[in-house]
Amino acid sequence: AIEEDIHDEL
Amino acid sequence: MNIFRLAGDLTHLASVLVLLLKIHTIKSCAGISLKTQELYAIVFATRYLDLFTTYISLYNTLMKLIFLGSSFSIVWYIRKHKIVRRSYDKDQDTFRHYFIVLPCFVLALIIHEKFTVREVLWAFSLYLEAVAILPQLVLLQRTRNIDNLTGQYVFLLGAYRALYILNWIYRYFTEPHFVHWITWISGLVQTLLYADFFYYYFQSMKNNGKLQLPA
Repeated sequence: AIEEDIHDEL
Repeated sequence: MNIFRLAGDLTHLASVLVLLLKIHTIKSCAGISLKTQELYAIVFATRYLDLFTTYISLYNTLMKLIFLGSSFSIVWYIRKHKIVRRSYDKDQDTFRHYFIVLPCFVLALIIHEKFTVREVLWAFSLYLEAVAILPQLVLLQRTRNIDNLTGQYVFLLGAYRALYILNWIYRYFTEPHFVHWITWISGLVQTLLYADFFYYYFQSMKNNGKLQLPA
């Protein structure tokens, strides 16, 4: 989840 | 999702709508840089490539589709639409793509969070987005007299970036391990590029006058 976090941004 | 992030996304959406409004209803793209629009199309195409591989949320997917669709249709309008393309200031919009795209790609190959296709493209899209506004700012400087919609478009884009910075500050303090130097620094650089424009934008608002940049 830590690696994914920034990729929820546009 | 925090309020700054949502406000940032909606401001970004508003900027695109203002630009589409200008192009679609007034049938004019005067003062709009095709170079900047093409760079944005590349930015979204490379960043949102994960659209088909990773699902985050319906909101995320819809926004990605909107930004991809709008950026490519704006480029199409300026290049191909028989009326709109006549208002394009071709001689003034002289920025060279590869001076921007190539260095950004090389930088992404060197500086990234992980050496994977997705992360290198992600870094590339961040670097490219940071400087994609430059041709537009140069064009504004040359045009001097800026119409209201163009001024609002650039203002909304700048506001969107400023709100994203507030979003990162908020996330840093509320989410464990939320540290993303590449995103933050390129985002900060991008926002700083608007500083000069913001100054004259607020000045013109105070004087209730037309937005005019100094020569």
